[in-house]
Amino acid sequence: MNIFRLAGDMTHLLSILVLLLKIYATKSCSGVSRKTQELYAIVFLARYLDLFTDFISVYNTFMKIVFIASSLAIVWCIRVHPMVKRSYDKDLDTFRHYLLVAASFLLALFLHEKFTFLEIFWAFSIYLEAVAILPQLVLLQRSGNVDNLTGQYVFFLGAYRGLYILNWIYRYLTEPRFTRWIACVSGVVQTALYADFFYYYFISWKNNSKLKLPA
Amino acid sequence: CSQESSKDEL
Repeated sequence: MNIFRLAGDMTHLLSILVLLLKIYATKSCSGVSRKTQELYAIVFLARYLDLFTDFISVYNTFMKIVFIASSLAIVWCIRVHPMVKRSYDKDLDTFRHYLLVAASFLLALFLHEKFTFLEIFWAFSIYLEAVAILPQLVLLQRSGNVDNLTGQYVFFLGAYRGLYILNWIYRYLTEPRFTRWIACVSGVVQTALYADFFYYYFISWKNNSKLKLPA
Repeated sequence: CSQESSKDEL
């Protein structure tokens, strides 16, 4: 474990806590894409299939359980909780996210570390996570003004994978046989997708103005 | 050291 990876995991956890706070405090999921939340639930379920078979550390197991439980809880809130469900804007959240699932799985069938069930689902989860934010970014562009908590949620979610890239560079330089191309390339693509969001987020922070993504 | 489990990251 290095400082970049720890910072990445904590930033990821923070993004989830900010989203939970937004939904709990405002009893609303306006500006939040249910489809992105569903994709993240699939990402965690597919990536942590080895949760009970492959013990790495207490930290690792604890975080996996937190990520799976929180992503399922958020999807449940948006789909089932009467007050939150009412604020979900399905006319804005129209990204065909099942195409992302299909494309990621297809790619994982061809590009993986080993042709085993766990490895294919792991690669699938890596590719899917890279594009999982797309429905959310599209929704932010459509919904015009973005409330602070949702903006912070997306910012921390994008920043965590950027910190992971620093972690991979650090590990590549310090560990003799460290190579993880699938996660690295996918992580760079994932972080790049946030580039324009980061730009507008920085502008809004600098001008102390409302975050607004151009349509 | 043994080949570190390649899935030690979240």
